[in-house]
Amino acid sequence: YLDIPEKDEL
Amino acid sequence: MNIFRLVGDLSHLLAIFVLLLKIWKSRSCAGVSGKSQILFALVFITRYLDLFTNFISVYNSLMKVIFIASTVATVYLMYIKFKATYDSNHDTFRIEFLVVPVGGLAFLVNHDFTPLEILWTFSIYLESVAILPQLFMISKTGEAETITSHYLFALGSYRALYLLNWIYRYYFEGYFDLIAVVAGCVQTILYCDFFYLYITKVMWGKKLSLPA
Repeated sequence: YLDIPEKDEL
Repeated sequence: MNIFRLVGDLSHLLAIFVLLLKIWKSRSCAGVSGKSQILFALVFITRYLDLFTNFISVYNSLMKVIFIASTVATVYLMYIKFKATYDSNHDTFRIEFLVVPVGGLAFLVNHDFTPLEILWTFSIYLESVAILPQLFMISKTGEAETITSHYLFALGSYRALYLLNWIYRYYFEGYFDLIAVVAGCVQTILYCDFFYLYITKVMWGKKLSLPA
């Protein structure tokens, strides 16, 4: 799970 | 946040409001694909399901709300308020040919097999092809109103700017999301011939008309 980039974009 | 992503988001916001104002002021949605607008509404709804669970910043939450609300408002204006001006004869792209394959691909290729992640992936893939009904409609009518071409230029520019944002974030933050980058490249490539026409015609005050 850790390898998912954070969803901080629109 | 970096300048590419900020200008990209503002370009996206501009595109949405240029279209909304065009429909509202002219009280007509001639030349606009309602199917693309439905797809964009679906893109935002499936992407921003984490609106209440994953707080990033006021900017992020505010923009998500604005994007969802303005796109739903556009769909409302097109299919309800100004339905009489909706050009259904030229807006004939079969969107099920987009939604079904994109839905299947989201199940097969994603970062994590969980509902929220699959819906996010579906949204990313769908956004890359959501403009096809609009481009198809323009190819059928053979031309686009100048305001509609400005809408498309701002909309196409937003994801091109996001590509620059991802290059910046890769080098300065080590951030990389293959799914978003690949879909973003596809999305931007779909605008290439439009960008060519826009820059060679509309920028010189000509009307955007496709070679017959």
